[in-house]
Amino acid sequence: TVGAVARDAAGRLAAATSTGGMTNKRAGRVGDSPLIGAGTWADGTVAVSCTGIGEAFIRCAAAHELSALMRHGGLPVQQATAEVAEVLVPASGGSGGLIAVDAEGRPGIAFGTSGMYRGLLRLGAPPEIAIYR
Amino acid sequence: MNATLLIHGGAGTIRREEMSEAREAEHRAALTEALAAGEAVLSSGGSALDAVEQAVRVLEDCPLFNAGRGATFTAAGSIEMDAAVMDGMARMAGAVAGVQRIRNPVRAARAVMERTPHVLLIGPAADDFAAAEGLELAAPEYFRTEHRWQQLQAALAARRIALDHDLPARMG
Repeated sequence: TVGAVARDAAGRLAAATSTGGMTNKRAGRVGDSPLIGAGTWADGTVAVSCTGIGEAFIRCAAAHELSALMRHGGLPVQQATAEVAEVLVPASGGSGGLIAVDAEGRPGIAFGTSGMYRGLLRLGAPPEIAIYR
Repeated sequence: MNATLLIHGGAGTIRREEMSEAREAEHRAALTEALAAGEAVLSSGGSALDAVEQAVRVLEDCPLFNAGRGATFTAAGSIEMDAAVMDGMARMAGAVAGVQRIRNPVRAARAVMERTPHVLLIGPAADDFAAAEGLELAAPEYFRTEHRWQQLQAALAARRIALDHDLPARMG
């Protein structure tokens, strides 16, 4: 699974996710990526893209839950991202990671696995790439 | 101007000891290329939606990541892809699921959002929609990689359904 979230100079937010799903999945199985609110979400508060055991992200509506934690719970983006990745998704029977960016351009990155291929670019600063925990 | 872009290429059991330096360098180069594609949009005042679409397209075209070319296999030995986009300002969303012929599924997801009243189109009808909209299609062998085929054999032998990174990286 691959994904991207962005906040542009005008303050707009967007998210995109694309995947082949899981290896040896039953034909016809659909995970969280194309389900809006589960693996992909963007509103005026945050943009979110998820990766991992899709069924767990669907069961807890992970991407939308991250936004709700910020809008209703007042959590900052990084704390909301960590809450979903490290608490909600495991409680729903799976593991994986999320990337997020809020309306101020602040990033959120969290994953409950040993690694996640990830990159961060703040316009005007050097790009940051990471793989392992 | 807090323009910001984040990308991911999947999470899982990614073990340093399993990854050769060369392979890690390949992954880092692809991630850097994806960030650069998004940065080109943002630095010219482009939209967040265009930036995420361009970044994801780079990763879909890279056989190292599980999307587009290099997607994983189903138990039936087929490749079925899913993608979604969402525009936070307009609160608009588009997605495709179970597609098999669209070179860049993220572009089809955006076409569903911008050119239909729907949010999600699935299966062969979604492939046909993309073709009718002039999106680039590709033959099944375009998406196929030996690395993922070997991962499927390992998963079948282990009777597992696995994340793309949860099978030994050195596969075939």
